[in-house]
Amino acid sequence: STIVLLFEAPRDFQFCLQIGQTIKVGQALSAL
Amino acid sequence: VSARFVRNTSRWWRLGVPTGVGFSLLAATQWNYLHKHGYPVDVDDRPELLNDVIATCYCCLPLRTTSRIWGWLTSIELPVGLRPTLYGFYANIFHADLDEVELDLSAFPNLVEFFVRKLKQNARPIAQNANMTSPADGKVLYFGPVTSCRVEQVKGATYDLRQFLGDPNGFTLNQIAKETMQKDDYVNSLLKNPDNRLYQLIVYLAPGDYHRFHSPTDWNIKFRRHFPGKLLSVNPKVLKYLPNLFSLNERVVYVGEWAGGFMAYAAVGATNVGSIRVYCDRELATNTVHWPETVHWKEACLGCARVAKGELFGEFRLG
Repeated sequence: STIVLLFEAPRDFQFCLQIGQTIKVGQALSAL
Repeated sequence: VSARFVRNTSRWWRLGVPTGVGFSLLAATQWNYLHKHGYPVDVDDRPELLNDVIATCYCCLPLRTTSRIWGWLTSIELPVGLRPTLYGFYANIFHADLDEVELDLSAFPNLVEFFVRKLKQNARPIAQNANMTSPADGKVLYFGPVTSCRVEQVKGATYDLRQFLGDPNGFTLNQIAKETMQKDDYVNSLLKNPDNRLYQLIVYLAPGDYHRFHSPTDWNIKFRRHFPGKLLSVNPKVLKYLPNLFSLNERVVYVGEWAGGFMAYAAVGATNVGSIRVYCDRELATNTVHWPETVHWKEACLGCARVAKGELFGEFRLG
């Protein structure tokens, strides 16, 4: 199963993730 | 004895050769047909055919039926004494962390309930300093800005955004505009503020992961679209061989707005995990027996349901 999230954000939105990393519910997606 | 042996050999020869030739011809014809016509994938508004025979054959497998059978099997109530052993075995195979499970293992009557197990309180703290948080446990398959309608990824799936989300008519554009608009305009049409960008995050939930999903932010749901479809595996190893797999599989998409503008939250079903439950949407029924695999979707207006950041949103169930 997969969750796909599509969202609008300012152009300076930066993800603080790595491709292939494991992630948990509630973990921040961006450094802001 | 010798005469009988010759007679039997001759009989098998007369029976076996035509049968073998017949099967070979049938297989060759099927191979040729599938190689020429493949399975329609419909990327970019035109039929794109999966010419790889293995991929085509894979798409033809009755995975929805087997998923429902698996769902039925795993919903059978297990003897209380066996539960800890069986769930422990499952957890060992799929690397599930049993320390964070709220209830005792013997409290789960069947594997379906264990699969959607609730975690201990505060096992998943919600980041307060972030406006967007992870909606689920899992592996990050892809993240980044979406600039084109056809979302191509380096190591993952490729899919068409219009097919994935459905007709743009329901968002902002009318029918005439839809027919004439360019692909990139579709992405822009979703944005509330033209200075913003559209971003995506794809999280893959492995069998051992916590299979409930949460709201990533505070947002309002406008409507839901339920797309019936296949239940192909969404394992990253399979994804790269099947273009547009996300648009082929059964999925539910919740569309709304958050503080930053447009938002779409999609739960995509997979083999053996085709039952999606969303707590605020009681009418949603996925992986049903009588729903044909069509390209159409079923839309429901949820009347601006408000969902808070970190709030429990739904779950993927076996079956």
